[in-house]
Amino acid sequence: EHLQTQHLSIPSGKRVQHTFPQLFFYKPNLWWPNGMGKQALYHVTITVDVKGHGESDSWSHMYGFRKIESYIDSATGGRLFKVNGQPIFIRGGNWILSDGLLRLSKKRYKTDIKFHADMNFNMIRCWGGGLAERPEFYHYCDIYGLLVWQEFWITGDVDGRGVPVSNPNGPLDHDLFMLCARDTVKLLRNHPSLALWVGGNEQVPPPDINNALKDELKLHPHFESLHNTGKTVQELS
Amino acid sequence: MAEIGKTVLDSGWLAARSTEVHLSGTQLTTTHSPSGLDKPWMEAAVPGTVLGTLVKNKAVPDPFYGLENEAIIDIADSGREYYTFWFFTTFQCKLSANQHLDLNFRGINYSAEVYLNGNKKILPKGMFRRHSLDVTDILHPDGQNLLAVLVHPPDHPGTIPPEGGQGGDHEIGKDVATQYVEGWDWMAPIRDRNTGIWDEVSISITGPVKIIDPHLVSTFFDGYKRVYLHTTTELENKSSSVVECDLNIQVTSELEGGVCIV
Repeated sequence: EHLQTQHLSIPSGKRVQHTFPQLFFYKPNLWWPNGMGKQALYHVTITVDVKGHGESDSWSHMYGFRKIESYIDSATGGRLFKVNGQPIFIRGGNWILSDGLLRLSKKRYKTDIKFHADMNFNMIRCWGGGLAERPEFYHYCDIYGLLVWQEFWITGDVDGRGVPVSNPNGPLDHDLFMLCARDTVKLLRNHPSLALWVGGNEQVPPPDINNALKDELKLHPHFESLHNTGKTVQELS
Repeated sequence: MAEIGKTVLDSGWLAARSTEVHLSGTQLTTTHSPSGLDKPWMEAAVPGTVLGTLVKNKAVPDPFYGLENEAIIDIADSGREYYTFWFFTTFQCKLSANQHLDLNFRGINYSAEVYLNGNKKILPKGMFRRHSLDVTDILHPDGQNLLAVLVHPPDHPGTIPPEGGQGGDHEIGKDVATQYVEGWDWMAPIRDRNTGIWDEVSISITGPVKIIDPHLVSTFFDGYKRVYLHTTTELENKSSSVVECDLNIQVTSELEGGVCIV
């Protein structure tokens, strides 16, 4: 039941967006953070066959079924997280990057991230002055159950709260910032370990960037339709 | 027919400082391609940065030992040209009819010019954006392709104040790039500000239709018993006629011991 084929025709030179009918799973193995259960992963493969040509392209990804919610607790002002409806006590570590000269390797990521899991951590926070981490980083967080808090490229020190105070309005090119943010979201959004996008470190991005990020990272309107069926927002990932 | 799929280009790269190469990108990828490790060309670490390649070739001391970082000239003192580098490689690719080839860069810091077999393409500014170039029409007929990439540092590399400090003089914040590179309380300044082809380079062969950035979302009901997977993808028809195609999605789970169910 987890195999589906759709027929479509695409005009020459055109780029189209296509949504499959939703695939139903009964009691699938859920993905859990380190210490709460297994990190069950499913292999999703998408292929496109062109009539008269054969297979034209394929794409695959390891995917985990999980629902992550987080909200600010009014009593403490702290951010509370839930995974698959279960509250989780976050034991997190700060992460700047794997190597100062960007000598990044799968082997190093695997070692560093397994080390965090062995230290009984369940979250890694990627600091805004470092990188938007790479798919290989997220792959091992998926495998070892480390939730990821990923900051965009704004820090208090450099953007308006440092000594000397500088760049109060962030980078010069806000459109470029948003172009990079959109492309980064598309690169990383299918990883089950990705738990939270954060505007920056110790600083709120400039209002136009912050509003655009909040607006574009909202739940896709496609899922709003599910609301009309009386489903509460609780039931959407 | 060449097999569809992605091939990572992570070996056989050469690098040279741009001020020491007196050829154009067109010449480098047609009549005067570097043949090996003749000066000023050196073996390059790609993906990697200019400084990573210089350390690999022992052209500078390792900045992470002792005070060696002080012995490496900072971009503020050398000027941006000093850390503007050529990266060169070759790759073999022969397409069949109706096949297309994309040249992909997953991360360039900070902007670049690409030359492939004498043809120039621009990779615009921004450290955290992917670039994908359809190079089908400029591949070499004999299959042996010459690729040169001229990588420019961030526009605002800044100057490190004598007292150091968090993010130096903060100039790097004017660009969309990683900010620790001007130094922080836990880190000495990175002399080239991480200029380079810092993430994966690949070529991907497709037929007429290309799959782009699928998006997977799951929704949960009845206490996680009833779960749906919603999948959206972009598709591009690169051919000059309408195409009829079948789009397939398959989800398999790996049970214990490597047994799969479909």
